[in-house]
Amino acid sequence: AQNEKTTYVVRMASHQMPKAFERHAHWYAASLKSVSPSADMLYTYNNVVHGFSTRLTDDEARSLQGQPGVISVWPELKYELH
Amino acid sequence: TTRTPEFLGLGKSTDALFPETDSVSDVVVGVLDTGVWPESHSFADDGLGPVPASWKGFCEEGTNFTSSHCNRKLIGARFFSRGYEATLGPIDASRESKSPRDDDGHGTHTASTAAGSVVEGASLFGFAAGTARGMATRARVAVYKVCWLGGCFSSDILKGLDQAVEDNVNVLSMSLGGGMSEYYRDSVAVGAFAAMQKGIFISSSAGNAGPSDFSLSNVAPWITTVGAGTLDRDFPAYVSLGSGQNYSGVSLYKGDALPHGMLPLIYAGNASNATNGNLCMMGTLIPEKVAGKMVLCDRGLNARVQKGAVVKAAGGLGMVLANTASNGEELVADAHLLPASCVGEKSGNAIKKYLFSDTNPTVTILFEGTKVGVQPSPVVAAFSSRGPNLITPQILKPDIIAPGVNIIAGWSGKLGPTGLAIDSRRVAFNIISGTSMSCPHVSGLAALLKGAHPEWSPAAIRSALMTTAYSSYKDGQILLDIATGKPSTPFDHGAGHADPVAALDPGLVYDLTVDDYLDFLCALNYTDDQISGLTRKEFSCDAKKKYSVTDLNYPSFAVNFQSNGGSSVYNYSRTLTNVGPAGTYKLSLKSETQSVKISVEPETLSFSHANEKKSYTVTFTAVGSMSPDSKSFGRIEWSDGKHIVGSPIAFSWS
Repeated sequence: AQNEKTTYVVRMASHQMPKAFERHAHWYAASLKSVSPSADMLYTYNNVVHGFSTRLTDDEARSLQGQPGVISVWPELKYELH
Repeated sequence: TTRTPEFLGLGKSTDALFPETDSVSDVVVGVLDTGVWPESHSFADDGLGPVPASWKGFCEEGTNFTSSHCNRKLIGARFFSRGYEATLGPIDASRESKSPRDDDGHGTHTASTAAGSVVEGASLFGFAAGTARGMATRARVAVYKVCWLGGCFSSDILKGLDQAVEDNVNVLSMSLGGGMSEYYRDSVAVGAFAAMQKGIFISSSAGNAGPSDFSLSNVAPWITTVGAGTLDRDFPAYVSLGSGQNYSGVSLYKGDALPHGMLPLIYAGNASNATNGNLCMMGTLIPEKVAGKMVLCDRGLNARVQKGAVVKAAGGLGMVLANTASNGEELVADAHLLPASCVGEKSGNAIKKYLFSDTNPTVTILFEGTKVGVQPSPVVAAFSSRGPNLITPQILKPDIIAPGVNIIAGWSGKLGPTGLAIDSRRVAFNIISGTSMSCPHVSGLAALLKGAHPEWSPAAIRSALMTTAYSSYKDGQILLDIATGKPSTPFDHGAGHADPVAALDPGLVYDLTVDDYLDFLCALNYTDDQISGLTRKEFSCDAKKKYSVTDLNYPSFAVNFQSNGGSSVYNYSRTLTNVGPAGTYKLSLKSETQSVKISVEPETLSFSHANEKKSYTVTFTAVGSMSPDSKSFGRIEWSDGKHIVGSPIAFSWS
């Protein structure tokens, strides 16, 4: 169960992007790789939030939450039609 | 949709009031849902000019969907499935289209309700026949498919919103919801905040968890939250008993008639070995006991149309579907696969009483087609979710109600009107119910208002809709709640039922800017990170500034008192912006309780020019104690003799 991955939406503080990165997408990717070398991004978000979604284990999600510039790492929620 | 345009006052006589041929065709309504059936006549583009120059979206190709399925009406169609597939595995293209194509019907229904083109001769098997149209017939439609057979996932919803904002939609319609969570956690609220920042009007469904209190979803104040009411149309199907008694029910059944004369009636609970046999769940009826009979099933747990399919599969000739306490007298019509009628709880109990007392109970159903002019209407739907607002009790939700019961609109060609796999019928239009159906009504009305007043902010559009909404019938009686049969309250209907013609000329509006919402977030004591997550930039609340939730310039009032007695005082400040001619507005106050003293300062507001702003303060003082969970209501109105700018007040004690 510890290795089971679930989807997380990761929100980043764009104004905290280190100068070493030219583009936000590169910074997001580096942040993700630092906790999960095998993880891929599902989406990057540019307009409604700054961040990305990905699949992580619980431990990886906790680790990512502690990375600089990471505002939140929320597990995906399911919505339903009304 | 047929009938609701007339019910909302959007007939030929009012067409001239709305500038349909001009600016409304520049308005793009984005719909986040199950996609679109592009062949629906509701998306024909006859008479529409080139797509607006500001439009940046496009139509994405995929399973059974090419860019040629789009036109000058349907100008955008995208799909977002990565989150769904990451959780549930790759999409099986034989079961659902990996494209914007709608395999469910819901998205086609909502999109056509909001902004469908005019379609003559629409009906479902002859029911609700007429000329169908969306609320904003000349607005453009862009669909963002974020819901799939297995549900709607927040990562996909967020990307759909991200794309819609980038594409430059003007109105967003979202007939979906999740649980209740703080705004910074809720993807719909987060995405809607960014949309609001770009001047996009967002309407969302209030939810179908009524009539329980605290059952709302989508309560962020930058979202317009829409509950559901009935219209003046019904589909009567009378249940006639062997005793000679008749009971009113509804049905959309069209097919082989019942055998002539009275038929034996059996209670499903007596034709099953299952403990929940009364519910007509799959595989629970004993065919030997059901064959050749009419079966009474209780509503609940499984889909209403599935109960009919279960009765049919067991050899039953027809079904009487009886509401229970949770649905009360609300009659929701369905296109059943066998002759069936849905009756209210009281009728259901009376039929059961006959069934259990008569040694040879018999019944037949008399189908009467479509009836219009039903009064009273509207009434608040039992399923429509109710306040108080659990997240921010000082913001009254829902904001407004609109038609959401037995609504006919465009449908997917992939499945029948019941949505059941065994339903081989295909229809161009279907009749369904839910706050999903009321939400796009308001989205379309917002598009009309945006076309008429391009300079109005999303908050101004909502204010116009709310302050001109009606909460009583023409005889002065308060709108009824079908769940109780009693007058509804602002926790049920918000500001009341939408009246778009009145909203066109509201006189004054309660406007809101992004900064006002930021002050609101500070008043909620959100952390800098939580606010930055919403605003996408560095932000800190001013430690020296006094923030108050009650100062958010909302067009309604919710006041929450502690019930442990003593005098508590709450001040609410509001600012009105003149969007009409110069005039002097005088205050009128109504309250049904002596336990709260209300004072307003000043009591007269004079406006000499357009866009002039004037502020006032309302002081609510609780006098004495009230028991916990008490509620009471009032109303504040400003009038210049021509316009009435009304705001509901809801008091609650906890």
